[in-house]
Amino acid sequence: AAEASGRKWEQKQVQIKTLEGEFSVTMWASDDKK
Amino acid sequence: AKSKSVVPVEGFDWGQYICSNNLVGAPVSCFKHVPMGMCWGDIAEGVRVEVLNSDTNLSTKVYWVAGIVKLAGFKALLRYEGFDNDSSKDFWRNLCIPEIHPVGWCASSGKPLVPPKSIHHKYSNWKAFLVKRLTGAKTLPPDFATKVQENMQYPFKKLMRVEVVDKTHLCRTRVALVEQVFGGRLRLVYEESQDGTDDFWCHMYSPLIHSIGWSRSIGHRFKRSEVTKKMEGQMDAPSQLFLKVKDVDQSGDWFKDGMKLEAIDPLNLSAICVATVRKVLADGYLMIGIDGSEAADGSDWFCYHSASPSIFPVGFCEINSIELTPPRGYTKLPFKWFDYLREMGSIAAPVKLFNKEVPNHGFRVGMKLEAVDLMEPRLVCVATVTRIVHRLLRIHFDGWEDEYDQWVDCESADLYPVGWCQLTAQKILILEASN
Repeated sequence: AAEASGRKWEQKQVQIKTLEGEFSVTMWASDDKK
Repeated sequence: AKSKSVVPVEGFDWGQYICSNNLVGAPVSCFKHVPMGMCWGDIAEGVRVEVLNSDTNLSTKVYWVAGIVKLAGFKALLRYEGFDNDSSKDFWRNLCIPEIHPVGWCASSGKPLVPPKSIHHKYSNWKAFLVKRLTGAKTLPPDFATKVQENMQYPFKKLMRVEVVDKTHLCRTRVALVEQVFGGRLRLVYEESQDGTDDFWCHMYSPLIHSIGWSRSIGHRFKRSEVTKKMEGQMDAPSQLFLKVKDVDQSGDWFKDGMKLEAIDPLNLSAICVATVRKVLADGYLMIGIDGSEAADGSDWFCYHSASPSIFPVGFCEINSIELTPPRGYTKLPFKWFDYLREMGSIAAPVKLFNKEVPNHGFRVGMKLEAVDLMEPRLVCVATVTRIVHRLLRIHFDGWEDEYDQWVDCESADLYPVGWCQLTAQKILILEASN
């Protein structure tokens, strides 16, 4: 469905901030390709 | 026409209604005309978001990550990360409200993620926990909030002039002015209304509204306005804002006056009736009369486009096991088209002239949604899809008798996902307090 709507999932480095400090994780987010 | 006497409520709790009855909301992707309707395929159970942490003693606003446990239209049942299978703190949120963010938003906004106090003791290393839980998981696209905002801009503005069906004489149109715009729905006030109360509600993609000059261009009846001078600020709504209809070739085999068909009765949307083409207009439009219920002067003829999903060839109801409403006063029951056509000296409109396209709409029987009561189009109600016949949906209004049901096309702009009213700040109707 995502591809049909012109979007596709892409891996993204996502920044996380906690009280202990910042770090990043790799998540999937869809990108608008239209 | 049947209409309801109802009391609008502000805080109808869709979440509780869905959960306590184990219901399914129609997905947003079923509704192409609503915000995000064209790009909702990505949102599913398991997607993570950052949301306000309401389980904290801190005085400042803090956030935590939550996952979507269940979706119902725009609304999602969310569970904070760390609660595992514990559903006791699950909560419903509309995903399109500004308080919902993609994972990563807090860091970019300088706000820390703080775990809920009920589970604070569960892990000593929350960083390791989040890395494990979030790596490889899905989140909303970074532009989600922008897309929602863009999708909620509507081109119709107050004081724009349109032609709209005259609600007291369906056979003609009148000029009306846009008074309010809510989520793409327009409150139109007829131009000659003295106190502004003679109004009509419809979606901007409704087949009932047209640009100024439309009626004259196709030969439709029109109530000329006594108002000769436009007020300051008024302008004719540009024609490109209106729903486009399919181009048709009327030069060959085409609908002719007197041809019979089946049509949804515009004054009783629960019924599909025996009907007649009364007048062929330009650009594929037809004036249709419901057999046995017509005024002598044709004042209740109704304009349907030939590609309208609300008109059907003779035999449609029988093939699909739908009860066809015979002409009022017709006594030779059960109704047989063959006999009726012979008695009337009429012919059936050719099947090939009707719209047979069936979109892959995604609706299923039992799905919940918000639907306009088309007999009282200012009302948006809690409703259920109870039957699907090709592209036609039978919409039941929860808490009301089946006689108020309406046949509605799957692409109707009068159907909305769960949470649409909340998103557009409209009151939703809970139709029976007892239910």
